[in-house]
Amino acid sequence: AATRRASYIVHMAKTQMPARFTEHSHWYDASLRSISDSADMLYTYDTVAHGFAARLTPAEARNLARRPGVLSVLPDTTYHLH
Amino acid sequence: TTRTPEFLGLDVADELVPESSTTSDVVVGVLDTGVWPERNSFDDTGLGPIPAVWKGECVAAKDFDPAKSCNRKLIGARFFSKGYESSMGPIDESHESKSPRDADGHGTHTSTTAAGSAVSDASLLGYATGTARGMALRARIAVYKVCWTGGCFSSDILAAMDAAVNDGCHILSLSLGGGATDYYRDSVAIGAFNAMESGVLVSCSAGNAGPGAATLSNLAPWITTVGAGTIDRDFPAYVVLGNGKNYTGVSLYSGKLLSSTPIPLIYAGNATNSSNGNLCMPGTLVPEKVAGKVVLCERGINARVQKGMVVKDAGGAGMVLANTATNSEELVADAHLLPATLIGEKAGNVIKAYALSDPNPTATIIFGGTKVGVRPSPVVAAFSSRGPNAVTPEILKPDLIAPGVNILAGWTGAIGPTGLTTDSRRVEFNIISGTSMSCPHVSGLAALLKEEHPDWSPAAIKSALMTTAYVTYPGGDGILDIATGQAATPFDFGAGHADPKSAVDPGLIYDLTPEDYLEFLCAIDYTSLQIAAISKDRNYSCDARKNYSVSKLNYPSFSVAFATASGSADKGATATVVHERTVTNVGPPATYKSTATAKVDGGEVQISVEPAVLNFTETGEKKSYTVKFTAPSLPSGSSGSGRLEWSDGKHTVASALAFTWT
Repeated sequence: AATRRASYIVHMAKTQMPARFTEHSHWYDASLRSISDSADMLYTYDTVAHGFAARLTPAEARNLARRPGVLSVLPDTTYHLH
Repeated sequence: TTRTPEFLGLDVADELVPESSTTSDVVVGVLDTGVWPERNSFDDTGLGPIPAVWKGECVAAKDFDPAKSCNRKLIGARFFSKGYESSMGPIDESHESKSPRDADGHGTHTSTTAAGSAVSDASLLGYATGTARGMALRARIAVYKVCWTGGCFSSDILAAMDAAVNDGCHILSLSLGGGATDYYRDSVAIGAFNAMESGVLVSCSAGNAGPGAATLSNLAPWITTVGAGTIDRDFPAYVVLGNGKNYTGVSLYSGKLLSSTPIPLIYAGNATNSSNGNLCMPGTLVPEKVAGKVVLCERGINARVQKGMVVKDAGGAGMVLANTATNSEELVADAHLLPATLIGEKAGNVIKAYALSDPNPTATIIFGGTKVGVRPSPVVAAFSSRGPNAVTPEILKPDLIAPGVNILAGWTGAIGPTGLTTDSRRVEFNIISGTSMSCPHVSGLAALLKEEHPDWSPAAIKSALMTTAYVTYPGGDGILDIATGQAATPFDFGAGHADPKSAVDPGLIYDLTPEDYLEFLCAIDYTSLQIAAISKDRNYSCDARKNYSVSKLNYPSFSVAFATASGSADKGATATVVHERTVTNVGPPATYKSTATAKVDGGEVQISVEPAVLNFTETGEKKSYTVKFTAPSLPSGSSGSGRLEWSDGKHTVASALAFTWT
């Protein structure tokens, strides 16, 4: 289970983006790379959220949550039709 | 959809917005299982050019050609599957379309309900005939496929909401939900908050986990949470027993009829080789025992239509499907593949007793087709999830109810009306039930209000729908809850049943801005990180010197939570809770007078409104008032309800009151 990847939604504090980045998506990428060189980026969010979705192991998710500028790392959850 | 426009008073010639006067630029974005674009409900006759500001698109896919599939009605179609595939593995394209195409039916049903074009002579196999049309006839539709066979994943939903708002949708309709969770953990709540901030109204289904308490989904105050009620239409199918007695059920069966003379009847529990054979699960019926007979099955576990298929496969001639206590007297109709009817729990018990006691039990089923003008209606559907609001009890949910039972609307061409793989029938329209059907009704009504009042905020539109909702039948009796047979409470139907003709001219509205919701988040003790996660990192922090309170949120309804006295010494004490509200006059100058009523078992709530009269001298004027609720200490778990109305003689602006003691 420790190595199995699942998707997570990562909410980022856009105002805390380091000055060296000009594009938020680059910052998101760099944040993801800083905790894993193989995790897949699934989506970036910019209109109804700031952040991205990625496939992570639980450990990677925990590490990412500690990164500067990361507000929350939420596991992808299943919703159902009503 | 058929019948619900008449039921909602939309069919009258003087439509809310005269057809010829405007071309609508309102776009309803539907997040669901996609779309079957060939349906006539997406015909774009009479619609003007696609709004210039629209940034959406119809994406091309193997079975989805934008040039053919999209037009001036269906102006957007996207799909989001990365989260789903990340968790469930690659989509099996032999079963699902990796495209905006709807292989399930749900998405075509909800999008056509919200804003489908008018299609005459619509029906399902001859049932529910009429002109099918969406609530917002002229609005445009954009679909965002986020739900797949294995479910709808929050990363896909958030991506779709991101795209929908960015594309330029004005209304988002989500007939889906998860469990009740903190708003900052709930991707729909997060997406909806920022959609709201962009002026987009987000309408969501309340859930089908009723009738138990606190079973709601989509509870954020910035979301319009929609429960389900019946309409005045039924599809009676009568069970006639050999002892001459008959019982009324419902069915949409169309095909070879049973003889009018009763034939042998057997209880499935006596025709099985398994412990739960009474449920008519696959492989549990003994063919020799059911061949040529009417089989009495009981609801539970597998789908109703599959039970019919099991009986048919075993050689049964018909099925009587009986509700259990869970569903009690709620009857939802199905297009069974054999003569079959669904009956209530009480009738089910009687027929079961007869089948078990009579030496030669017999029965037949007589199908009564479509009956309209059914009374009483609406009735709150048993399955409609109920309050209180498990996340923030001081915010009353659901917000309101709308038609959600036995609703006819567009359907996919990929599967039959039962969804069974063995169902080779293909229909243009299907009849299904759920808060998934009531949500797009409200989404469409919201689009109508947006057409009429383009400057109204999402909160204003929601307020107009809530404060004009009705809670009584024309004769004055309270709308019933089918689960109890008693009058429903605000925890069942929120502000009441949608009434679009009144909503377009509500008189006063309770408006709310994104800042108001941020103060609400402070009132529920959200940290700055949690607020940042919800509000796209607005650098907003709560002011420690400020006295935040949920009761200050300018919500169109009231949920007042009293604390039960703990010690015996202050048993006789009373508690007072004060709510503040500000109303905006959206009508002509007028003077409004307030009246308030409350009913609580075991006690009395005193209500004082200050000021009791509000005099508006111009449109757009805002005035504030406070309501003081004073109540004795009652046992924890006690509850009550009431109503606060402002009236100028022409407009009645009503707010539901719900009281709880904990």
